[in-house]
Amino acid sequence: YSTFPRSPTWKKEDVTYRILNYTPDMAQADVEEAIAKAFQLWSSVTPLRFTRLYSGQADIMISFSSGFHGDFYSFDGPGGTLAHAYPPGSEIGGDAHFDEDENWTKFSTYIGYNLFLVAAHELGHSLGLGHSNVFGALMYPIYTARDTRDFQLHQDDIDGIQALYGSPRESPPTKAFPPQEPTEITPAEAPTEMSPREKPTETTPSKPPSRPEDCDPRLTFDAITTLRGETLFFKGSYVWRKSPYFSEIEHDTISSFWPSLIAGFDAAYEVDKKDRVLFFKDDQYWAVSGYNIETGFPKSIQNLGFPTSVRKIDAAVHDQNTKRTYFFVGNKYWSFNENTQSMERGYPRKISTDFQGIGHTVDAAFQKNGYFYFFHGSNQYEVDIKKQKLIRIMKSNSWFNC
Amino acid sequence: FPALRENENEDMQFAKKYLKNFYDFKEEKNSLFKAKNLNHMADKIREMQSFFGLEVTGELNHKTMDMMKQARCGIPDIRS
Repeated sequence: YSTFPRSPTWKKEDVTYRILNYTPDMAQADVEEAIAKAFQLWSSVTPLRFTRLYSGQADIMISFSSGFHGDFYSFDGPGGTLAHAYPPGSEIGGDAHFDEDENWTKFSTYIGYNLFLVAAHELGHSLGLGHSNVFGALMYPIYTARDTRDFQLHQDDIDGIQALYGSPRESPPTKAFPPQEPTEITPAEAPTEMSPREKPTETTPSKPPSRPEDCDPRLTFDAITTLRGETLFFKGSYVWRKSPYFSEIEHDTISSFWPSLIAGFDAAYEVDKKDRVLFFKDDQYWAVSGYNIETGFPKSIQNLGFPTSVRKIDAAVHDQNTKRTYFFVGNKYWSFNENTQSMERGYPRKISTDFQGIGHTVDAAFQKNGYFYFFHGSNQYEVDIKKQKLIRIMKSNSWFNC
Repeated sequence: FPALRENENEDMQFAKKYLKNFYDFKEEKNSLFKAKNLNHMADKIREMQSFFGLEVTGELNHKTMDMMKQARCGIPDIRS
């Protein structure tokens, strides 16, 4: 992360903001919600509280404009520069300007720019953060379309803002304003006090679930896959990365590797010969090669040959020897031929028939050193598939040097 | 030197503007300093390539131009 020269910050915890005008691309309530959500992102990790004003001078004045708009940084039409904001200070200090020549949207699509994402970035500047060169961090200068549902700040963003303001007090105070019909109150009508109906309601921020302990004996996983010799364990938005190249278990988030992928995978597997990993969530799947998401995804799992009755899969594992990928759904499994790219005949079959000792559903699975590892709850089953033999049962997190 | 093709010249102008906006590139107006400008610009290209984790060549290659053309925030990445 970085800060501005001499690290300017707000010398108070109560910071005010005002929305001066709106973009015609979105409903006003959606603009207000996007901006309130962006503020809440920062208030949930600092002692700062944000209060919206409807008139007069606020610390952070938010506006939409195009081309020359009264400061030294004219906007440049569609694309290129989307917005800019000034570090904490008087007058223009803290203000955030959005280029009206862009197409603003509340959706996480590739058409238009998601206002919440850009506002969260610009408000980072309004609070004193500069740009980060960590790909996946919110303060990375280049816009990256990503899923904004349960969006979480990258650790780099949190480190940066807490270096400026510290961490939240015990009871994190945030005043989320319900999106109200925004009317610009002229000074004559401006109430000296906010009327009771406008009193902000106290709401606790939706705190993201914290990462479970590595050695928690009850630890379970959503999905597990190998990737170029490493092994990635997924749960919610968290990733545990086990690598032969470094001894420690690395703790990451999905968004730090693939910012536009949604959290909570159901399954994942690697086709090593193609340097390709597939992620599954509900009835969709994505293919990545390293950090790069292949174009044309997500696709429907029916594309692989599943009947429409299958709406999600529990786990998947690719057998590098037979070039077959096994998909586990409930107490059955399918076999997919990676060479012909088609589901094999005679499936689904019962898991317990062909996988010795696996008499239940499978949460996650991967292959390592010729063995298969099947995860069910907090246990994992090591199976020698050639000999059709269950070797041993271990705790799911036995890979974390506990 | 070989004459710059049209789009190379466009790329050069685009890159200059990008580096001025985001990497504090200052161009000497006096044409006598052309060589100095090119060296200074190559330094700024290297700075930008390093920030984005690109191969640091100091040249306006395809990947560097691609990165410069991505939609982004208007605040400089490097500031004096």
